[in-house]
Amino acid sequence: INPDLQRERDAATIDPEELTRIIFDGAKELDKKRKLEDAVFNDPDYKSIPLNFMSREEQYEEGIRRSAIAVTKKEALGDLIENHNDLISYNTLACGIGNAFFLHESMFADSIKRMATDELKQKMMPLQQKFEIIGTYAQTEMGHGTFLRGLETTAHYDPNTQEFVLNSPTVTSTKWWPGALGKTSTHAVVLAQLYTQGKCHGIHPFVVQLRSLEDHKSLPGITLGDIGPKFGYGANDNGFLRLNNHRIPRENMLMKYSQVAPDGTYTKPPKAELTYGTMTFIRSMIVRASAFGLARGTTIAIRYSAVRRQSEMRPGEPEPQVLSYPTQQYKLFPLLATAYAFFFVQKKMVETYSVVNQQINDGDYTRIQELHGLSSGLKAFTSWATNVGLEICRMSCGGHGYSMSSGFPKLYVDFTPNCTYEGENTVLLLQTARFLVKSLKEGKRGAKLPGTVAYLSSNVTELRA
Amino acid sequence: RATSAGRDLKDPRLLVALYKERAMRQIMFASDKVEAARSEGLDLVGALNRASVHLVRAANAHSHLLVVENFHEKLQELKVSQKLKKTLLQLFQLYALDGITNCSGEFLEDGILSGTEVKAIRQYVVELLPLIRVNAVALVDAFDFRDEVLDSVLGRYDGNVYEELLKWALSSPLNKTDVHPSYDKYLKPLLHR
Repeated sequence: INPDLQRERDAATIDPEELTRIIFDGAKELDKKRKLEDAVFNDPDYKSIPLNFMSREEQYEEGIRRSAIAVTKKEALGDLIENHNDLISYNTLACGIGNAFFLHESMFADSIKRMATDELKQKMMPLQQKFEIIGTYAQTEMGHGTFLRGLETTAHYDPNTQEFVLNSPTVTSTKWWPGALGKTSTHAVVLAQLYTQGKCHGIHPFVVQLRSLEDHKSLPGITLGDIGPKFGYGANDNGFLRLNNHRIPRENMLMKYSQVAPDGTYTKPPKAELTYGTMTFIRSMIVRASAFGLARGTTIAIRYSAVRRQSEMRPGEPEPQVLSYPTQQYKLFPLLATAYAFFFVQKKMVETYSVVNQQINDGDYTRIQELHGLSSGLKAFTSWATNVGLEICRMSCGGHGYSMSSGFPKLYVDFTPNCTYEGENTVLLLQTARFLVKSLKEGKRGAKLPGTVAYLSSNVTELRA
Repeated sequence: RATSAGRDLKDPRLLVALYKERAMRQIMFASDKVEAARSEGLDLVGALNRASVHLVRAANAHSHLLVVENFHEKLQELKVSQKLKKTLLQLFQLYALDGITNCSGEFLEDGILSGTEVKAIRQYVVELLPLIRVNAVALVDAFDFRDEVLDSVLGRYDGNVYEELLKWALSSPLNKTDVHPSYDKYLKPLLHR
C-alpha cells in the first residue's frame, strides 16, 4: 500500500466497513455482493485484453461472448442471485464492457410483465427467461426522441386477418438507438401509432419478431443494422429498424390496459401514463446509476489526490499531497457529499417505484403522476450533476485524468447518455414542472397533496414558522 | 455559529426548510409567469412554453429539495456509531450548504437568506473541508469498489499508481517495436529528402 494512502486510512475516525454495510443494505447483502464479485473476477472466462486496445467489432464480439457466458453460468450461482438487483449487479460485473442483454432482462421483460395480457405473458415470458428469444425496446426514432406522441411508426389494424400492419412511413420514423437492436435481438417491443377503424389512438406497444429463430436472418419486411461508432458503449450494437408492411398477430399488442377487439373496436387505458411505465422504472435505475457513477469518480480522484504530490506550499518545503490543498478539497468533497446524497435518494426512488407499481397492479392509479414527476425530476437532476461532477473529478487528476488508464474517459462516455436517454433532461424537468404547477394550484384550493409535493399546500409564512 | 438573524445555518432542519422555501418560491414564480401569459390570451401550451426557462429552474429546485430532505431523513433513521453519524452529518451539511452557495441568487432574491448569511455559508463550506478530509479516503473506501470494477490505475486501492502507469504505457501496441513501420514509409523519406 502506498504510504500516503495508508496514512489517510490510519487517520480516519470512522470504520468504512460500517458505512459499506449501510450502502449495501446490511451485512448479508454485502457478503452476497462480495461473493458475486469473487465468482466473476476469479473466473478466467471473464478476462480479456483491455477494451481500449480493441476495435469496435472486437468490443462487440467480446461483449456478446461475456454476456452469453454470463447467462449460462448464472444458474450455478444459486442464492447469490435472488432478485433483479442481484441480476443487474452480476451482469454489470460479468459484462463490464456492456451487457448485450441488459434491455432483454429489463425493459423488454418489464414491458411484457406489466403490460401484456395473461395469454401473451404465458407465451413470451418463458421464452424470454430461457433466452430462446432475445428482446429489446424500440421506442426512439431517428427524428423523434422524448416526445413520444410525435413518433411516426404506424400499426394499422386489419380486421380481415386480425393482424397489425407495421410500417416506417418516413426516413425519420426509422427506429434509432435501441440497445442490442442492430445485430443481437430477435424480438422487440416496438412503440407505434395505433390505427383502427380509420382513427389514430396514439402510441401503443407491440411485440414484434425481427429475426428468424433458425438462422438469425432479419424477417421479410424488416431492415436492421447497427448505427455505427458512438461516444461510448462500443460493445453495444445500438441499432436501427425499418418496418415495411410487416404483419403481426392482434395478440402481440400489449393489451393489459388498452385493447383492440377482433373487430377493431378500441378500448382506451384507464390512464395514458400506463403506456410509459417501463420508462419510469428505467429512470429510477438511472438515479441509482448516478449515485454509483459519482461514487466511482470521487473514489478515483480522492485516492489519487492522496497519492499525488505537487508543487510547494512554502518554498523549500516538500511537495504536499494534492489532497491537502483547500482548492482540491473544494473540487472533490462537495461531489463526495453529493454521491452520498444520491445513494440515499436512489434508495428512496426505487422504494417509491415499488410501492406505486404495486398500487397500479392493484388498480390504484392515484400516484402515477407523482411517480412520473419524481422519477423525471430526479433522473434529470442527478444525471446532470453526475455528468458535470465526473468531468470535475477527471480534471482534478491533472494530466493523468486524460489518459484512458485513469478510467475517467470510459466512465464519462458510458455515463453521459443517461442525460439524454429515457427522456432528455430538459424535457423531463418540464414534465416535472407541469406536475408541480398543477399541484401548487390544487394545494391552494385546499386539496390534499401527495408526499413529495405536500409542502406546496403550505404558504411561505407556515414554511418559515 | 448563530448569525445576526439568530439562525444556526448549519442546523439540518433549517437547511431543509430553506430549500423548501426556495423550491416553493421558484414554483410560485414559474406558475405566476404561466398565469400571466394566459391572462394575455395565450393557451396553456403557449403559456407553458413562454415560461419554460422558469419552469426548468423550478423543477430543479424541487428535485434539489427532495435530495436534501431525503438525506436529512436518512440521517435521522440511521442507527450507526456516533463517529459515523457525525461524519455523515458533515457530509449532509456540506451538500446542503454548497448547494446554497451555487444557487445563492435564488435564496437571496426572495429574502430567504440575507447577503450576510450567504457569506457566512460560503465560509462554513470552507471550514467543513478539513473536517471531511480526515475521513475522505475512508468515505470512498466505503463505496467498496474492487479495482476490477473501478478499472482505473489512478484509483487503485493500493495506491501504487506510478508503477502501474508505467506498466500500462509499456502495454501500448505502439511499443511493440522500437521503430514503428511508419518510419520506413513516411518519416525516413521525409528526413532523407
